[in-house]
Amino acid sequence: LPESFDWREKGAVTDVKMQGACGSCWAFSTTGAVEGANFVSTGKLLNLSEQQLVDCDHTCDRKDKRACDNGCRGGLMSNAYRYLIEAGGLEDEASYPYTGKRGECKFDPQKVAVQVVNFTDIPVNEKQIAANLVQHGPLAVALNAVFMQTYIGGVSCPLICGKRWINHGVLLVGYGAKGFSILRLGNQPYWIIKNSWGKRWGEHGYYRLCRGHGMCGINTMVSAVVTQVS
Amino acid sequence: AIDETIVQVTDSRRYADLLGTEEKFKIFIEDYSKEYATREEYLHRLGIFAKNMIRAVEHQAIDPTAVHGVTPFSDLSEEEFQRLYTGVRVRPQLNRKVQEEDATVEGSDDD
Repeated sequence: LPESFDWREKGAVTDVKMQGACGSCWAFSTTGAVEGANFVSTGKLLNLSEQQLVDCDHTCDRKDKRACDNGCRGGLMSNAYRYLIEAGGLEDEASYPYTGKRGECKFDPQKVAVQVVNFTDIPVNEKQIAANLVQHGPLAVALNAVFMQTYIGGVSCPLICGKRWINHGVLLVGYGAKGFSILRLGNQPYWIIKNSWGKRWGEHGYYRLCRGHGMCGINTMVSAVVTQVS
Repeated sequence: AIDETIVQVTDSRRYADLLGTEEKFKIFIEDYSKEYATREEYLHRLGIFAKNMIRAVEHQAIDPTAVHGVTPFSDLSEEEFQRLYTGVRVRPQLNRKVQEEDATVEGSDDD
């Protein structure tokens, strides 16, 4: 594995988006992973539609029927992949633009830009996560966002961050080898995370989080997706 | 003069006064083009903003390598922030998985 890696430098990541006052982070995390997977397989970066997921995806978890995708009220990336496989794919942002509110489903199968053929959960081991990131493209992840409300910049490496209270879906786009941490007494590796709260939040919309400690549960809900190559 | 028949029962002003936060709040409103419909709403948001400034200081102490402070969400309570800007529905089995992992880590900490 390279010491540092960043999918943004390779052109696999779209511009930072803004979910607005809508609990649709799961949709942004999903589209980010699909955009990245499509780039890895085709070399083309497409900007894909979150609104299609917000409006049309009501898929429930196979084991827990209460964990269903529900527009601005939340969802799960793994449910969204299953919806995309069954629905036939994802439209692009231009044909199905984001409104930030749940509306009537206007999905048109004729306008599908990318088809999803499979997805997988990644093990909790952060070296495996890094390997999958390099191999498959940006990964959908979830974490505990408690420190993100006040975050402005730098490498976030809190002494305490609950791993159980995972509540926010984001996109893992890379990692770095050396971000200085006073608490950890030296340079610490970190993850580079794309958020969906606009460019005025964090480091131009990005968050850097300590790597190797399962920080804020970053390693517990990681998934990769594979798209159809036509 | 203090009117003893009117007693301050909320703490929002106290927080604001303690930190002298209202000026910062006005800058925040301008920076992020915030609009509050009524004076009551303004005061309510000022109280939340003041509490969030205290939270930012706490976060800075726990997380010194990052920078914490005023963000676009500084006028939202923690509950509002979670409801409006997060949204992953965690599966119960995931929480169990994390708990088991925690137990393993603690159990292996022999030396």
